[in-house]
Amino acid sequence: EQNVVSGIAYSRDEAKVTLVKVPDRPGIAASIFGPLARSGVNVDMIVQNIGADGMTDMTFSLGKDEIAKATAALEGEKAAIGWTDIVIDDTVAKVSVVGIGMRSHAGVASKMFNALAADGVNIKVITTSEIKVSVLIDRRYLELAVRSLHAAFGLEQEPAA
Amino acid sequence: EQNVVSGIAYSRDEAKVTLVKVPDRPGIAASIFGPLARSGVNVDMIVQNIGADGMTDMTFSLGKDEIAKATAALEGEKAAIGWTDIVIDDTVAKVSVVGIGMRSHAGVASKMFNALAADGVNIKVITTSEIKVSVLIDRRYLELAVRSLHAAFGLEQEPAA
Ligand SMILES: C[C@@H](O)[C@H](N)C(=O)O
Ligand SMILES: C[C@@H](O)[C@H](N)C(=O)O
Repeated sequence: EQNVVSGIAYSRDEAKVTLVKVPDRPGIAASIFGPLARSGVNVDMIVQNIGADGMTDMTFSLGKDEIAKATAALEGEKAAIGWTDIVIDDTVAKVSVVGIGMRSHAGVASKMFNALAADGVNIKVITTSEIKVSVLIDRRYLELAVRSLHAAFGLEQEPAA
Repeated sequence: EQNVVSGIAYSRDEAKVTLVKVPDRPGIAASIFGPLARSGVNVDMIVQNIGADGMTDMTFSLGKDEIAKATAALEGEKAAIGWTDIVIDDTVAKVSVVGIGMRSHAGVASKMFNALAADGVNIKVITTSEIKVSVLIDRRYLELAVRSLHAAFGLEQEPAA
């Protein structure tokens, strides 16, 4: 089918919070996002991969200006959630390739990941949706990554303001 | 703001493939999805959380009828990709809560995760997009999970065919 990549979306001032080694059993995800929701934290990506030895990591992304609110929300929840460590990284940017009618994400993902690899940009986190493949990368590579992705997908880039 | 959850989407016959402990350096994601794209594998979710000790896990989901094509595509790529193990799980279903105008995913995620927790359903993988929070769960809990999510979000459920 025709894969139409319509654009590159990005957000510069992102951060990620990872709760390292939380128990991988029912109720834990709820115990993390309940407090975040109640504190009005603006959570964007939520990423959980499969676990090992009954544990897994939980990562969420948010604007870097939300970090204080997120850590305040999670303070005092360590016993309820049971994380081993909490890693806060405010050095990331989010970049997404937006496509309409992607039957499979493999083609768009492969082209996106190749462009980033060619720049030597490490991909820290990946999530997908029907219309997007999104990654978190080191913020200092954002402009380079966005230029390379426009070129890889044959898109005109808006001139910088 | 008003969170409008418009529906629950689900896909019963899903599978996940996890490449365990791949090197977390530029080019690895490209080396995984290049072969999958060339073989025409219909990849849905791609999930990568942050790494540790220079390694991370890469998981992708696909229809269970695509597993043979995916494993064939990756055969012979072990040296190039460098995974420690490959875990294939054809017992999962995908469930998503679809919402319009979710400014933060925390509220919808928290309600979804609480509903699944109340059923004792373990959440194996989580990804998000602007309009969806998606999870992979054990397929045998799919009907229970879909009913509980309709109830939690006050949605009418279509009668089963
Ligand atoms: C880790 C977390 O997602 C857990 N599996 C739960 O169901 O809540
Ligand atoms: C693990 C994989 O995503 C790696 N970090 C890469 O950039 O290709």
